[in-house]
Formats: sequence, structure tokens, C-alpha cells
Amino acid sequence: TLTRGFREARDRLRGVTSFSEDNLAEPLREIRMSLLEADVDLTEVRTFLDAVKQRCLGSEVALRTGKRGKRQRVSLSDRFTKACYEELCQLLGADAEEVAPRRGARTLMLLGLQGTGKTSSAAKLALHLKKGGERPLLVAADVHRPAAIEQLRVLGAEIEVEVFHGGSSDAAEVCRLAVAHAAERGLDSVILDTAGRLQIDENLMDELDRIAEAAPPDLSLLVCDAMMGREAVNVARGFAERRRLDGLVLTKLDGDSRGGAALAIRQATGVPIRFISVGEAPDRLEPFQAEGLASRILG
Amino acid sequence: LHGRRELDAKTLDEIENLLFGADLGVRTADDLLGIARDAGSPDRVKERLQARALEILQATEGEPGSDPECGGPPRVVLVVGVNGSGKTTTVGRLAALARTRGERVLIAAADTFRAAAIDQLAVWAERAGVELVRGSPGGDPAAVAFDAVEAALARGVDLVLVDTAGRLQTHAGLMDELTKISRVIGRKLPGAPHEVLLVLDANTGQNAIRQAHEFSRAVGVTGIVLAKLDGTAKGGVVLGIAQEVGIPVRFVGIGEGLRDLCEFDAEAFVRALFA
Ligand SMILES: Nc1nc2c(ncn2[C@@H]2O[C@H](COP(=O)(O)OP(=O)(O)OP(=O)(O)O)[C@@H](O)[C@H]2O)c(=O)[nH]1
Ligand SMILES: Nc1nc2c(ncn2[C@@H]2O[C@H](COP(=O)(O)OP(=O)(O)OP(=O)(O)O)[C@@H](O)[C@H]2O)c(=O)[nH]1
Ligand SMILES: [Mg+2]
Ligand SMILES: [Mg+2]
Repeated sequence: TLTRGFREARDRLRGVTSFSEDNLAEPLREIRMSLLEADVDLTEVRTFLDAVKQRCLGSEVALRTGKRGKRQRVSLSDRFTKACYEELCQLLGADAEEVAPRRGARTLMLLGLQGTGKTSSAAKLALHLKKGGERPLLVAADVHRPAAIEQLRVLGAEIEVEVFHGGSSDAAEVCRLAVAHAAERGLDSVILDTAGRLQIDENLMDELDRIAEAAPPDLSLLVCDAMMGREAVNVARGFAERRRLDGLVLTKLDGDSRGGAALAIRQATGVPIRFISVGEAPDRLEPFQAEGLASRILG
Repeated sequence: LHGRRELDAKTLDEIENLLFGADLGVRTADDLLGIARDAGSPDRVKERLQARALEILQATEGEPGSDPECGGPPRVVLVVGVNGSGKTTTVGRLAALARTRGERVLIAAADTFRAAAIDQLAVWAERAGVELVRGSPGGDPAAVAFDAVEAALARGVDLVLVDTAGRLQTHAGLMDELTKISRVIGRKLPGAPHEVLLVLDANTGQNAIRQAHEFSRAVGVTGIVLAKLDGTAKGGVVLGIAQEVGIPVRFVGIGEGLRDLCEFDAEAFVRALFA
């Protein structure tokens, strides 16, 4: 289904031979509504619309091969749609390389707000790496949430990946022991599942620093819920200011939230989206593709 | 807004930024922007916005379900919502709240799907000092709810809290499952569930309005629990829900501890929203 803005573009730009401030006004207004409803931050919306306007006004006449090999002009409304997609894809970042399976010790740390999907993503990541030939180790570093350790143990058992837990009631110590354990056994990726925390919670942000000190992460992945609203920018910045972030995992994309928060997070932190989670089952983790998310955000 | 002389375009622009940044529904944001524009002067904007927001929230009070017409104990409360929003934690705290009022409470572990969901709820049941009715993992959630209501009737329990598995409204099969759970409860005790609480993560954006619509369609939501309000998100989306779906907020979650669930205070909420 075409988003209102594209439909508007089709109506306004029918039979028109060139873009103008005038005939772009309505389509851009509709796209604006569409983006605001998709949770894209207002500042991002304005930047985006200006960029699209520039692309359209500055573009050359495009030709394509139509029926019977005749060279035809691409309709203005198609060009408008294309401009929107291209601009959004560029903003979202070209498909970031996924976390590729590789042999050898390394530490991956998952962090983020409460309930975003860290524990389930940890298991999914472990399965992804295991399928790629690795022997990963899951680490139950959430010593706060009731039955969090048990949750990871059950998930680990389901995918037949070892789960390290216990040894201490201190999260950093658990991680330190886990890395040592992995080294002893010659395991590959050590995946740290940490407790959900607020970026403004000093005690828990300190805990994250101590975990990182005890088990220095090679990759830190921020796990974000795709249905987040405008606060996504502040949350992501809050985490990015304390920890170097190497990637984003966007979860619950099997829902119907448009996922505009992803654009805001990307713009605010520059962190590439590495994976998307599209379901609860352990195989529902996919590498990120800008095209898919762009068309979803545009509606 | 402080120190601004007049409501010029730049000021209105900033107000618009503020409103959209609070996750209000797009329609609600426009409604409030209109209020701001008509306020006349910058220092009257805040109080006008707060007044209008309060009006929107209070319009939902006294909707059916807010004062359960109970034929007698037990009162049955079904807790629903999307994955990770805070349902299980909310159930634990609701149980604790009810106990401070001297009520006899039973919790039903009707999330038979997610890893360690029953174990997690068991910890909360213990913290709140209440009993847990459970089934077998992977079993029928409606059967657990049924058993809990049956047990409550037999033992003269005042309140039954039913925790359910998280589900996204896009999964029709799971929404049907929820409808079935509610229907089975009603068969055991006509009129039940007396309350259906949708637990909403305060960080959620516009999708919250869709959640309210869809969950309402499946099980008739009577109230919202706004969880994680101790974070930086303001949960403004409940204004959009109030305007478009007419559901009131009943409780707010302000932390992860046993005492961190309070009754909703609309005035405090709108003050914080437009601080
Ligand atoms: N539908 C759907 N559900 C998901 C997805 N990812 C995670 N979930 C569910 O979201 C809920 C929360 O996931 P968890 O992995 O427990 O989240 P968490 O971040 O570890 O939570 P805390 O440790 O409490 O902060 C669970 O019900 C998961 O099954 C997804 O991509 N789609
Ligand atoms: N900071 C904060 N965290 C909360 C609040 N309510 C719940 N949480 C946390 O959010 C996370 C998810 O809570 P759960 O109760 O497991 O959520 P759920 O809806 O039952 O999740 P699923 O059953 O997997 O769908 C946990 O880490 C909770 O401690 C709150 O009010 N404030
Ligand atoms: Mg977890
Ligand atoms: Mg739960």
C-alpha cells in the first residue's frame, strides 16, 4: 500500500514535467505526517524533507527503457518516491556487516533498557555463530532480574549452547570467570547477557563499566525495541556516552511499529544496525538491510 | 519558554518540538499545539497545556470497568501486553499492593510459553507473600486461568491476578488465544475478568495507540499500567490513547522493586509531562 505521501505525489505530479517548490509542498507534507507517525524525531524529519527536496529539485531528467524498448522519462512521482527511499537508505547506513562467525576468543556484550530483548537476542546470536561453525559461550551476567539466569539456561539448552552462570553474585566477577572458562576450553565468542538498565541509573551504569573492565568486550551491541518513541535518541546517546557501541540490534520487528526510532538512534550515535529480530524463536535473527527498514519507516 | 515575550513562530516551533518529543499521538499533539497557539502569551502556555492534558485524561474516568460491579469475590484481573512491557513484574507488585489492603490474593501463571516465565512469577509471588497457581510449561494458558479462578472460588480469595505471555498485536493467533483465555475465565465466573490491564512500556512510541486498539478488540481493555516511568521517557502516548481509544491509566511503574507500583496521579503526570 502506498503511503499517503507517495499517493499525494502521484496526484500532484501527474502530467507535470519538472519539480517545483510548489508541487512538492503537498507530497512533502504528507511524508512528514507519515514519518511523525513512524516515531521519527521532528528534527530528523525536517532534515530528511529538505534533503529530499534538494534531491528532487537538483535532479536530472531520468530515462528508463519502457515497453517495446522505447526510452521513456521516469515519471516525476516515481522519482519522488525513489528520492525518499534513497535518502532514507543513506541515512540508515548501508547494510552493515553482520557479526560474522569466526574462530578464536572474543567477547560480545549485549546491553540496553529493560525488556528490549537482550536475553533472547543473546541466544539468537549464539545460534547464529554456532551455525557458522563457532563454539560460543553464553554468560548469564544478569544477577538482578528474577529467574534471568534460568531463562538463559533454558534458551541455551534449546539451542545446545553452553551457558556459564554463577560463581559469584557480582556480575563483573561472573564475566571474568566466564572468559577464563572459555579460554580454558578453547571456546570462541563469549556472549555477555547483561541486566536491563536505565542509562540514567548511575549504579547500574557503573556495573556496566566494571563488567567491561573484567571482560573487555570486542563488540558492544545496544539492543533496542523497534517500537520505541522519541526518547530513543536520549537513551542511545546516554549509553553511547558511557560505552563505545559497535552495533545495534533492533528487536520485535515482527510487530507493526514503523521503527522510526532506528533512524533517530543511528543519526544520534552513528552506530550501525547489525541485526534485526523478527520473532521469539531462536532462528529469528537476521542481518540488517537498509532497504527493508527504509520502506517500513516510509510506510 | 521562560523569558519569551510573545508566541512567535520560533517559539511555536519549539513548542511543537516539545509536543512531538513527548510521544503524544499526532492528533493529540496538534490539538495541544492549537491550545498553545491560543494561549496568548508564553507564560500561559504551560498551564494551558497541563489543563488540556488533564482534561483529556479525566475524560476517561468512570468508563465501564473502572468500578467493577462485582457479584462477590473473587475479582479477576487479566494482565496483557506486548513482549517485555512489564506484565510479570506488574502482577507481582499488584499482588503486593492488594495485600497491603488486607486482600487475599492468588496469582495465575498463565504464561506457559516463555522460558522461565513461571519461575520468574514464582519469585514475585514469594516476595508478595501470595500463592501461585501454575500449569505445566507448554500447557494451555486458559486452563491455568480456569484453575486459578476455580481455586479462588473454593478458598474465598478476594483477587485473582492472571499473568499472560507477551504478544505482538500483529500475531492474530496469539490475539485469539487471549480472547479465549478471557472467555474461559468468564465461563467459570460470569462477569469475569472484571478488569483487563494493558501494561505499556513508557518508552513506546505511536505503536502504543495501535496496541490499545488491538488488545481492546481482543479482550476489552479497561485500564492501562504505564511501566518504566522512572526512565527518561514521559509516556505522553497515554494522552493519545485517552483521546482515541478512551482507556484510563490506572497504575504507573516507577522502578523494579516490590513497592514501585503506584496508583495513577493524573495531575502529577501532566505536570511532569510539561515540566
Ligand atoms: N515478538 C517478538 N518478541 C521478542 C523479540 N525479541 C524478544 N522478544 C520477546 O520480548 C520479551 C523480552 O525479551 P527478553 O530477552 O527477556 O528481554 P531483556 O532485554 O533480556 O529483558 P531484561 O533482561 O528484563 O531487560 C520476551 O517475551 C521475548 O520472547 C522479537 O523479535 N519479536
Ligand atoms: N525501570 C523499570 N523497569 C521495569 C518496570 N516494570 C518492569 N520493569 C522491568 O522490565 C523488564 C521486563 O519485565 P517483565 O515483567 O518480565 O515483562 P513482561 O511483560 O512480563 O515480559 P514478557 O512476559 O517476556 O512479555 C524487567 O527487567 C523488569 O524488571 C518499571 O516500572 N521500571
Ligand atoms: Mg534479560
Ligand atoms: Mg512476563
